[in-house]
Amino acid sequence: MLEGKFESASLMKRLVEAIKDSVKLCNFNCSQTKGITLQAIDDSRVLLISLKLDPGCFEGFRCDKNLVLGLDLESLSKVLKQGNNEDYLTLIAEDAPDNLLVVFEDPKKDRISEFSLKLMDIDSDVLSIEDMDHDCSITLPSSDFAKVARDMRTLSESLQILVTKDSVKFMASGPIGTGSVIIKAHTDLKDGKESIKIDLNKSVNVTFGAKYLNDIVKASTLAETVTIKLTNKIPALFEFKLQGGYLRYYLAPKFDE
Amino acid sequence: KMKQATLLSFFTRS
Repeated sequence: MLEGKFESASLMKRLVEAIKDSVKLCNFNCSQTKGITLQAIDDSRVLLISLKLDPGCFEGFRCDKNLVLGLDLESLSKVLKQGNNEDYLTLIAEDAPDNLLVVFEDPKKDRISEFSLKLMDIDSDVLSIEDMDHDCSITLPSSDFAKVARDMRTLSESLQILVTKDSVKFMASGPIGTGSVIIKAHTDLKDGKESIKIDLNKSVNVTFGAKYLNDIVKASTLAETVTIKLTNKIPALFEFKLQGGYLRYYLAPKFDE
Repeated sequence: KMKQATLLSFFTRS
């Protein structure tokens, strides 16, 4: 039996909203030691989502037997919208489940809502992702990155990112003209989360599809900062750290034909 | 014109 209780429904609500436009059907893998993990690839095979929710992400977590919960994220989103952000959220499944039970309790315990969601058999590709060495790593406020990705998409369907020792330059060039945004490394002593950190082994010049970057920045509601790891000509890693877990996106680059 | 790569060129199916 699986019983995972979140202190508040808002984490799961934000997670599903962040990924449901990229992937529709997902297998949630549940185990006592690893908690809940998920790997899903978008239909175009360009963007991969990797989620880890350690047992420590939960107020209570129990999973007697490893389980795979095949879920339609559109349906899960509909059910999660029925709960309030500050409700407790508990996910419950039997050992060979046909359904996932989703329970919301308001903190005053005078209202309990229960939903049963049908599970699906989902046959999906799983890719093995080894730890990669990257040419550079950038950590910046997730809202800053979201603004650049959204703004620059209005100019071009591609976003070029150039990283040097102390700055990151985002460039877009399209039918109406060109634009660039330069972000410089700095340390904010008052609020560390506002700092911009660049670790560089080698300068990087990579280009990504703006549409995918706009999907990725939907996760900026989950973490105040995002870490972007880039290497020339290989997929980039975008990581949003969660309390006791992470949401990672791997994005394949664009290149000159 | 730029071409979009897929992840399948970089990662193997497990």
